[in-house]
Amino acid sequence: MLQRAKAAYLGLAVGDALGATTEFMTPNEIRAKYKIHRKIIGGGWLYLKPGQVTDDTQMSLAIGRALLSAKRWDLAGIADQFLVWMKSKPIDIGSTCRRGIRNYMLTGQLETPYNDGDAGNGAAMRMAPVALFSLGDEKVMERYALEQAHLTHNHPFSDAACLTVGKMVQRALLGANRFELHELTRDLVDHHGNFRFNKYSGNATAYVVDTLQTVFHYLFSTASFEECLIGVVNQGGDADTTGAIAGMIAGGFYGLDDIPNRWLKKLNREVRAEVEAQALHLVRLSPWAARN
Amino acid sequence: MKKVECIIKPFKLDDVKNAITEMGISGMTVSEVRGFGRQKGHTELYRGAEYQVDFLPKIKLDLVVTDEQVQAIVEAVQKEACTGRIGDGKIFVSDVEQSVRIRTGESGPDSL
Amino acid sequence: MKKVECIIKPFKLDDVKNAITEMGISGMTVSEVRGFGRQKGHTELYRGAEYQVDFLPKIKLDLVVTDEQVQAIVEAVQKEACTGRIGDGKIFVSDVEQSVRIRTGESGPDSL
Amino acid sequence: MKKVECIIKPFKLDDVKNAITEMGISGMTVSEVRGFGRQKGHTELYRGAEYQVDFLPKIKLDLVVTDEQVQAIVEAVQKEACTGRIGDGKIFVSDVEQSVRIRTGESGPDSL
Ligand SMILES: Nc1ncnc2c1ncn2[C@@H]1O[C@H](COP(=O)(O)OP(=O)(O)O)[C@@H](O)[C@H]1O
Ligand SMILES: Nc1ncnc2c1ncn2[C@@H]1O[C@H](COP(=O)(O)OP(=O)(O)O)[C@@H](O)[C@H]1O
Ligand SMILES: Nc1ncnc2c1ncn2[C@@H]1O[C@H](COP(=O)(O)OP(=O)(O)O)[C@@H](O)[C@H]1O
Ligand SMILES: [Mg+2]
Ligand SMILES: [Mg+2]
Repeated sequence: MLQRAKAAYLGLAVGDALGATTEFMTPNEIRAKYKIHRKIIGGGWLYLKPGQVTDDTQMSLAIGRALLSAKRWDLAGIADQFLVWMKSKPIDIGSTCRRGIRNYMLTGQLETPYNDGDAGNGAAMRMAPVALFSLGDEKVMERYALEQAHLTHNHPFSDAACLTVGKMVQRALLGANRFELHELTRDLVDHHGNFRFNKYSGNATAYVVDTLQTVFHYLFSTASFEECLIGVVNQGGDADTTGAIAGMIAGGFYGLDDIPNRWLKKLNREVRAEVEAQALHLVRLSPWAARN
Repeated sequence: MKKVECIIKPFKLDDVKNAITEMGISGMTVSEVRGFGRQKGHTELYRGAEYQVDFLPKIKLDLVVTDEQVQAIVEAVQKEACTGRIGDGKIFVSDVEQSVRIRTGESGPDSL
Repeated sequence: MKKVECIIKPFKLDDVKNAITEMGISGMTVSEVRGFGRQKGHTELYRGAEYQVDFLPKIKLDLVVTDEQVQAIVEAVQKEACTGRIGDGKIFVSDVEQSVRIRTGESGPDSL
Repeated sequence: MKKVECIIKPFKLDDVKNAITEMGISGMTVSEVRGFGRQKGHTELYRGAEYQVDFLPKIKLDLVVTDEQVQAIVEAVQKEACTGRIGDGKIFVSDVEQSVRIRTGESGPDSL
């Protein structure tokens, strides 16, 4: 189980680092430049070093730090860690996340007001540490997912995405098979028909609906972690985030042995070490660990 | 929304920019200008005659921010840009009625 | 009257200028500025160390127009200046209380 | 307080600056801009083809002054910058809500 938890969290970091190279590119541009992008080489619009991660992994690590230092759910602690992170001059911050963190800095409020523009993927991309920390209790995961999401994103599509991603990561860790994971996406599509992905449109933008359609399309039409991530990042668009979300679900589902070693080795050493450490400690604090 | 227009000494740009990015400011627009005020330029020799350089290089920083942020920003810029010597510059605040992010068409404070 | 201040990518100047002159806008004032925001500059090597170029060249277009023209102008500039990629820029609208044409001394909307 | 923004022909800078300093204006900020309007640029030969130079060099003078000074300043600048030929420029007046002297932290009209 601990290995699977590590795989989910590492999957997120690997997807982030791999996808960052093709973020904001179109599939044609990617094809022209890389034929098939399948190596962690950095670059991209952020001029990254190979193995460097972006806000997707960094905000997740911030959540993990808050939870591990408080040893319990601590929303204010998470908000404080986000603020520390914002002040550390990160390589990128999404505009919706920045507004939410700034709002917390100015007002101390732990929930941003509802906003039509909040249907982006910035909250869903942070679900890995939340899923690990609440493993074994889906009701508690749901509460935590929405609280952390509403620090920056307050929109029903983002909410639904966080809950579905959280459930898929947890059930994958608990040994769900492919059909059981697919069932979770069908629940989402029942509530919000626009997430339907069986005729995939190819849109991989940061709009959370496009993001999840891309993740689910490749998750269910491929048979390995590597194949899934390569499919996702070569779709371009918000590739680091689609990569990160696909990575956390696929990582949890396929397990550590299925993550290509060449990708793990390229990942920034400190990031990899902290991700692995957080995965272990977060699961050890979870309801699942308490029962086992 | 308000525009906070800061005229500062050029060597202060990095300090001011770092101070305001820590406050969650998403961006700013900078231009090179020349200032005329109580601070005197040095004299220069040109074609054998000495003359006063009147206009001194300054940097103008324009930041459009939400109403709630204005005071904190004004204080941070003033603190960071101040050397205590004549010519440190000015901060002017004026109203901005509309703002649009060109890339997405978003408007209002969300576009900042 | 309103001032419509547009920060755009430099290669968009001609497209934007043509779009607004087609709408009957008689004049504008343009300056070269540098922008700082989410868009990253490339890295440069300087004294053996790599560093990020932070401030990117932008063009600032100032047009003072009548109140009735504002919305159409804002929409036209946004449409024309947009590439969909980070760093496309901003449009800010603020109030202008008086305007004078220097050549004739005319004032108000007729001076625009 | 008001910002008086003057777009003038570059050779008029000294005359205008002298006229306003005589009125007790303590400072101003100047930038080089390019203007587009009814005044046509000359044509230039470039790679064998003649083309219109559209944007003409202008000087932009920004002075923030007290409300009471505005009319006198506007009249003085208009008078001094005027040549009677197309392209003399514009004066725009807008409101300034706050002003701070960076050196001392003083604010309001005393900071001007
Ligand atoms: N009334 C004004 N309007 C616009 N800019 C001004 C004004 N007064 C001063 N400035 C700008 O502020 C700069 C500093 O002003 P100065 O009088 O030299 O020093 P101090 O502000 O320290 O008294 C000037 O170089 C100019 O750029
Ligand atoms: N708050 C702001 N005030 C003034 N200018 C800004 C502000 N934010 C951004 N800008 C200008 O807009 C440009 C584009 O901003 P950026 O954040 O890179 O991309 P985008 O607008 O596409 O999100 C910047 O280079 C800068 O010139
Ligand atoms: N609507 C406007 N908004 C901003 N600046 C303007 C506007 N119209 C003209 N200008 C500025 O004024 C200058 C002179 O304008 P122009 O039309 O050539 O001559 P005139 O003002 O003598 O009719 C232009 O070069 C430009 O810098
Ligand atoms: Mg990212
Ligand atoms: Mg992204």
